[in-house]
Amino acid sequence: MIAVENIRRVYTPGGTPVVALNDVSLNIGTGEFVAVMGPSGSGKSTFMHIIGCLDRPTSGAYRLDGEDVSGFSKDKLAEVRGKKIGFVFQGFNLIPRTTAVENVELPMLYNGFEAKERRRRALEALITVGLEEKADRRPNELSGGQQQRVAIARAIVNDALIMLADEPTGNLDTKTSQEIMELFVRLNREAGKTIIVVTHEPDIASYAKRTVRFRDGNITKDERKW
Amino acid sequence: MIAVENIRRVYTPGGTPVVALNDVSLNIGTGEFVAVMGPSGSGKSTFMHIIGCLDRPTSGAYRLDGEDVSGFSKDKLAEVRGKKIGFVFQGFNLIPRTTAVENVELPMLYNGFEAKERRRRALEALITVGLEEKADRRPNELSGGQQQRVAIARAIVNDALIMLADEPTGNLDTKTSQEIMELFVRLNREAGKTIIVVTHEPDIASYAKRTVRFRDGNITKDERKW
Ligand SMILES: Nc1ncnc2c1ncn2[C@@H]1O[C@H](COP(=O)(O)OP(=O)(O)OP(=O)(O)O)[C@@H](O)[C@H]1O
Ligand SMILES: Nc1ncnc2c1ncn2[C@@H]1O[C@H](COP(=O)(O)OP(=O)(O)OP(=O)(O)O)[C@@H](O)[C@H]1O
Ligand SMILES: [Mg+2]
Ligand SMILES: [Mg+2]
Repeated sequence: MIAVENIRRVYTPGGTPVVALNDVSLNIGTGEFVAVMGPSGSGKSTFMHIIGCLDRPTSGAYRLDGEDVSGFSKDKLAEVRGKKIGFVFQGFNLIPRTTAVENVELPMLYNGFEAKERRRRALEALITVGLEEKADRRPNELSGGQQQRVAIARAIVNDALIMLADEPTGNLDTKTSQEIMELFVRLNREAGKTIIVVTHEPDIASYAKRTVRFRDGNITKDERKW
Repeated sequence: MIAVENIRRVYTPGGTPVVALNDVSLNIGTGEFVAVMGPSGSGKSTFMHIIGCLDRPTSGAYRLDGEDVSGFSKDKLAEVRGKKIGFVFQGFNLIPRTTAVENVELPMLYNGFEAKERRRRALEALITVGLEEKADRRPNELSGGQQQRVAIARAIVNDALIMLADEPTGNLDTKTSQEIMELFVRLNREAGKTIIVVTHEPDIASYAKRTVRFRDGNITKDERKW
């Protein structure tokens, strides 16, 4: 379902170009649960943004469900994201002057849900991450771990078949981290979601059935557990 | 050196007041290395902001080096922060259109260092966290773990006697986390810095000699190792 072939991503911000991804090829099948690990700066978030249709590679191909997305217009990419992908960002990316429940409703605006149904689903997602009493709070009124959980609720609310989670437990205590990983396991087993989690914690990676390791913009290891 | 007595912090954003800190009393001596743990939303960051002179308690007293800071003006608090406290924020709080080295130089503006000396010290701090080649990059050109390390460099650059680090390794791989914690141990042992680290990872807390646990705005445990 996710087929990446010889992906290269070079940033040229002025001065020396930065090779964030060098030559990355990977196939992830429907319903897999994959952990992505690797040192700081090794290209994990860059990879996630490309497969999440938020960024284009400098060269190489990306086929999502058999379709080559490099041909897609901006609008088509936004539609694909809204329908197929739930994304938990490393920096949360919550909208500042917007309440938690409104932040969680956002991905559903593309999906044709009525306002009442969006509100119901958003509150349900907040209950799932233990934050229903914070529904009307804005991000600056929430703790770091609460903001992270709002970002997680936003990623599950549109029932997308793919979940991309970039360090989803970085700000959570051990107990809450386990609850979130058990949620992901349920979504994978019961709803058949394809889940890719970037993490630097081996305990979190152990919930996945396959671990892919990055180093200096390349994949250096790809291990399945049985 | 840090004496907190019956601190209470209530937020009243409109609607139900939120008791972030209920009744917190704690003494931390010069040169101690303390880990602060507790569930998401239990008051850790609120506590750190108060002892870091970035926020005032609703009631209760805070004496820093024997002086009651509740009497201080805004300017006096800014001066105390610039001279005495290095702060690593949970959300990094880097300035967006400013390079890494300029971000690291910021705390020194209060300390009377010349421009050349500020630049030298800032580059040295970036070398210490392994980021010298990213000195001229802006935050949006850096990975999550690189931004976190710039925030750490900024907290060590003014040689402040107190370091407050709120989840400083949340976005770092295991190896880099260990390097950062070993840096903190060196600063504590060799430079006599008083260090308080909020973390939810027991491996990180084990570098400290004392662990304080929060729950629902109260301290529920305070343990020293021997
Ligand atoms: N400006 C605010 N207005 C209302 N409530 C707030 C505000 N800031 C923080 N809070 C609330 O205060 C409580 C404590 O927050 P704090 O950030 O100190 O928690 P924390 O222990 O650091 O959590 P985490 O581990 O998730 O970072 C939380 O319930 C939070 O929602
Ligand atoms: N806009 C940009 N301009 C220049 N370089 C960039 C830009 N964005 C990212 N980079 C660089 O690309 C490399 C890979 O970054 P990426 O965010 O993918 O790393 P990562 O593996 O997610 O790291 P972390 O674990 O620290 O989050 C880094 O060296 C980073 O500095
Ligand atoms: Mg990253
Ligand atoms: Mg916090």
